[in-house]
Amino acid sequence: MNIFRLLGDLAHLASIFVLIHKIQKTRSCRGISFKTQALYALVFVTRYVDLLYHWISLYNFVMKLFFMASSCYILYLMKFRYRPTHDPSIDTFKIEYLLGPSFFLSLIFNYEFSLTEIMWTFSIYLESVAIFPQLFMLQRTGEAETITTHYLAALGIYRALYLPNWIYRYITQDMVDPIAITAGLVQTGLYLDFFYVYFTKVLHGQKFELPA
Amino acid sequence: EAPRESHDEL
Repeated sequence: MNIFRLLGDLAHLASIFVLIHKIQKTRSCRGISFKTQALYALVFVTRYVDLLYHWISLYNFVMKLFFMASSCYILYLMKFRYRPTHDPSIDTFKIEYLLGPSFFLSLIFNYEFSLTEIMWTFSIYLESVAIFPQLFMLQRTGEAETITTHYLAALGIYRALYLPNWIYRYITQDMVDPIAITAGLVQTGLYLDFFYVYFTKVLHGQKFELPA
Repeated sequence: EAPRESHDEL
């Protein structure tokens, strides 16, 4: 554990709390892509099956349980509790385009051709692109509630902080994980446009609006 | 050898 990873994990935690807070405070899941949230739930379930057979640490155990439970809770909030506030007609990104390539890439580029390793690899690839439906929705509506942008920023910062974490681990432990690093670079890259608007406008008190 | 150390990450 190093400072970059700890801060990254805390940003990830924060993003989930912000999202739940947004839904409960506005009593609405407007502006949130159900598809992206469903993909995250799938990411956590496929990655954390190792909870069943591989003990790492209490920190690791608790965090994994939290991420799985909270992602399912968010799906519940969107699908049942605040269902009328969710508009599927603007959440139209085809997730087949993300699931298919992630699955086939995980069959080809993995560390070991075993069920659990392929599930882990699939979850890494899928996570890197799972934000697409959300960003697509943002692009379509052209604006977002400020609290939603805080959620997205925390989520982006989480993976961005994993990059210095990997550099640090390479230097101190000689550890290199090409799959995680490649996917992490892609994932962080997807946020660059968003970060630009967030840091130049939202943090200066302006509304998140994309140029027409 | 798989870099399994990374599997300790979230």
